[in-house]
Amino acid sequence: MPVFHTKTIESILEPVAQQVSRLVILHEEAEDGNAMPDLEQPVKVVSNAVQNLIKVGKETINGSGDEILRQDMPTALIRVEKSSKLLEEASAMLKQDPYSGPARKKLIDGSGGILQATSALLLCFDESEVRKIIQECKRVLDYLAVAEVIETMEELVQFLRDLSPCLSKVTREVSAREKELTHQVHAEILVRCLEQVKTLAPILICSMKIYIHIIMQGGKGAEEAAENRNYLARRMSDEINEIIRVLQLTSYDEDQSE
Amino acid sequence: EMILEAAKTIAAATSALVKAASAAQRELI
Repeated sequence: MPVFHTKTIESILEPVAQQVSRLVILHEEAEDGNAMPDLEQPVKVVSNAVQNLIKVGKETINGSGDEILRQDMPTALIRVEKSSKLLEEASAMLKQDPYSGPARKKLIDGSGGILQATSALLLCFDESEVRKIIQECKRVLDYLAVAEVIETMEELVQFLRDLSPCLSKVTREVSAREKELTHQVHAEILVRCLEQVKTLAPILICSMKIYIHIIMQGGKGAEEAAENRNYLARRMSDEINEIIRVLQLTSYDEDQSE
Repeated sequence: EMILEAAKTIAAATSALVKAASAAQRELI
């Protein structure tokens, strides 16, 4: 049984995966099998659904600026279409001979193929969505890198104006993503990192304020204040980098590393 | 979003097809 790494993909494909597995088992146990019913109508419904997916898939490809999606999605669409053709062939063969063994094989290959190709397609789409979140995370990293050169209150205000909306977006999107993951360990890491980021953000801003006050008064301790600020910025960057790493993981990666 | 809806429709259609095919086999077991 395939493992789906988001709850959305799981909810779409898990029921059909179970049905396909059952069909394979029934086929093996029944050996020569019973006469198959006329499958023309349900196969037609699948073919129409596949044509619609191909249309929507092509629109998604054309409307996306994501090069990886543009490269990977057509392959999945071709696989869905090929599997649909297998079902049409199986249906035609079964009309001639309801006991046909090769037709049953095509039926199993076709339905299994549709399941796998749809899974690949949804994964491709999902990975593209993850790349959008990662892009936002990288924007936060870019802003954090600027923290070291902020030396006036005006610059700090601008820094906050830039960072805040971006950080809010990352928080919102990573939080939603965490709820979507079927892999509990990955979800927990994201929650932990996000909590750290939320805790560190106001402390970092405070440390930047302290640094600015110290250098404005020309007082002692500027070096220590800068060190403290840099440490906090680095800690936040580390947490964001960990979020990026975990966002890219799938259950499959984890199983392989184990 | 449209992709998800289209995938849902395919999953439901494939499920119905496989169920119909399974029903005939199940009678034998």
